[in-house]
Amino acid sequence: QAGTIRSEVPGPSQEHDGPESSQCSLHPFQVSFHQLGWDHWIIAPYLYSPNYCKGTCPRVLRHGLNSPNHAIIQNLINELVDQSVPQPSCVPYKYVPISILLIEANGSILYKEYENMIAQSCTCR
Amino acid sequence: KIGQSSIALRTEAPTLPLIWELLEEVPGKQQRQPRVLGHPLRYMLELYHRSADPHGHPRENRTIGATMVRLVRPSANTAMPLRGPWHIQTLNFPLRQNRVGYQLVRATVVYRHQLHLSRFHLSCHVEPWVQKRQTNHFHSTRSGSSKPSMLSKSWAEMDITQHIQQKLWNHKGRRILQLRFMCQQQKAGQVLELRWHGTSSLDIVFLLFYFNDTHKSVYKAKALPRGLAEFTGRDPPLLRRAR
Repeated sequence: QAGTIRSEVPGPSQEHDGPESSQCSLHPFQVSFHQLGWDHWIIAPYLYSPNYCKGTCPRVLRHGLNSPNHAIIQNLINELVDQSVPQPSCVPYKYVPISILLIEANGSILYKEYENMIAQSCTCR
Repeated sequence: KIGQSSIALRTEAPTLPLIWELLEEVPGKQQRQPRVLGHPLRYMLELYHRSADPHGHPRENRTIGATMVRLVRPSANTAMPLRGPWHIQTLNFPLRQNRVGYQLVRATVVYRHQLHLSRFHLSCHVEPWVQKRQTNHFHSTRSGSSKPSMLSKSWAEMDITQHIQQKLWNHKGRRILQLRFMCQQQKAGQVLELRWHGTSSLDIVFLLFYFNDTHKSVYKAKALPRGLAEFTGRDPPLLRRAR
């Protein structure tokens, strides 16, 4: 009964979704391997930018958020059926790898590409 | 917690790949290993800068051809008695079992092919070393893909992927690859002989193992040649899938 549901779903509004700045988005964040306690192990790079996703998920998930159908339905359930079911969460959508040069415990030197180490975009799901 | 209760963590997080790797690779803070300096580190830093930008992002046009490269230094060297113009050192490289999920794509030995000691000039090359009583033999280094390629004015690289297929067990049951670092002296001199015995080849000859992560490249992977599967300690991914 999509038509029925649609009529009951309120449109996007600043009132419900909060100001634009607090909506789900990618936040740049940089950390050094020294801060992580791995500088005795990792030689390069010195800094690591994992970034993070933060913000509230809008009640109507716009196309650009790449939310799966499930997230849209979960939003509707929270809104219309049961508020104990949480709204979707703001989490990373795409990642990129990082290349690391490190020294192993036995003295070998290792170049390695680690997948999914840097958040590149966010989604609500 | 790493290094203190790794066994407990293993049982708690058996399905987290990064946690597994950290447990295997990260030395404990208290076990701070001596810094590997000199040529091997410089070589790997150059390789790193060619393959990644200063932020660690892999370069689009990187030519490394693998997702992981391990540099292994010799664990010991022995200088042989002088044989005419030839100065020879035997180098032992300990080989370890490869981690599950990584496929060896190439193995090379990198060495200095030009040395200058006490104003003497030496031309060097590397050969596999086989003890007389050993039953397993290397193929000739002079054949096929084992001819060295010159990386720069000072470094040469020789493909030894085929050699790695050999069963290189020593009498203690460890896998050891033995290579001879041979340098030919242009002019004879006693001073140089003394210098040669004091020269450590641990810094100027090393192995490079190139691996690909089969977790993500399983569709691209080719079946391993016989012997490489033994080196990696598991079946090739394609065989495993068929089973």
